[in-house]
Amino acid sequence: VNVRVTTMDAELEFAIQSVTTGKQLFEQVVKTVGLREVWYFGLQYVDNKGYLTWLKLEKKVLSQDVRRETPLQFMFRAKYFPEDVDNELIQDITRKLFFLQVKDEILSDNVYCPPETAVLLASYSVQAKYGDHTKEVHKSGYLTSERLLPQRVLEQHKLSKDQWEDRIQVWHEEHSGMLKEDAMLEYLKIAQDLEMYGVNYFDIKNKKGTELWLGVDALGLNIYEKDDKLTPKIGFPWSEIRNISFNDKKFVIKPIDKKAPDFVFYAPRLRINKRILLLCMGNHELYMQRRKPDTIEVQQMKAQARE
Amino acid sequence: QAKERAHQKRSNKKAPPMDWSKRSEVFSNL
Repeated sequence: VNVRVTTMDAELEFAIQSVTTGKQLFEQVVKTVGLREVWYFGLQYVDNKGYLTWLKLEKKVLSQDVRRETPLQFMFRAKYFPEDVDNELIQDITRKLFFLQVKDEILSDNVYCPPETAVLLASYSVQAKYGDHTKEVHKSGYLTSERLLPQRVLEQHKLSKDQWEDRIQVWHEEHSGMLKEDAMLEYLKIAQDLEMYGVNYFDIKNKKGTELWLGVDALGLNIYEKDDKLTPKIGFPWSEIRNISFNDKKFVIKPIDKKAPDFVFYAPRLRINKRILLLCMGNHELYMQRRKPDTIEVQQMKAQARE
Repeated sequence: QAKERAHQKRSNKKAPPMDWSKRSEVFSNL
């Protein structure tokens, strides 16, 4: 069966068999792109009901409810985010994939970004694409056809393309001497401080039926009011959580402190509850692993990167 | 300066500190 996997900057095609597992397909993808920091990533597909779903690596690909088309379509995406890109990401390819994915999320308004930060990020993305600004090469209008700013920023501030270009160009010139790879890292170092960066939002309710957001991210769980995804009202670091479970629509978070009361919330969509739990487990596992000594493999990767 | 202003947003990602009892209380009042 023909399969197409799109990464942020490549399109790969494979032929798989009925016995091919998600893990085997995943391993072919990471081998092809040269990625070793695989723990952040997964394969997404659209199921027959139209929902975006993560491929289960332990199961056969064709036994999962992938929308029937030729070839079968998958997207290779980051599922988990580092707590700090500067300290954690080792390979250039990892930084590049994160840079492209995060940039797309910001430009599509999936992650809110205020105008000044948007222009700053745009200047780094221009440095990452073009390298140093030179007057002879980068003549007036050099950014006209580039997708550089979130749609919301373009709509709220009625500047012309030239006016936006002028602002971005000033900072592009300032980045002179910065390697393209370093510009991608600088982009991520700024983007990771955005309130919505790396947060997975889910609809939940409290006991009296108030609709709220549950945010699951690298540091823990947060609860937001429905009209404000930026300001968490309640937070639970992973270090304080002993266990999370659900039964039907009721979730229970048990604290490590056994004297403290359990925390209960309600997630109205059963289909989503397994996904919430898996994201919690994955983020928790990475949180704990980060606080242990580097594995031999990671030590080797870091040594190679230094060389 | 623009980078510094952007960096200050990091503290917005943390909820106010409170114990588990207070978290349940605040949650039920939302």
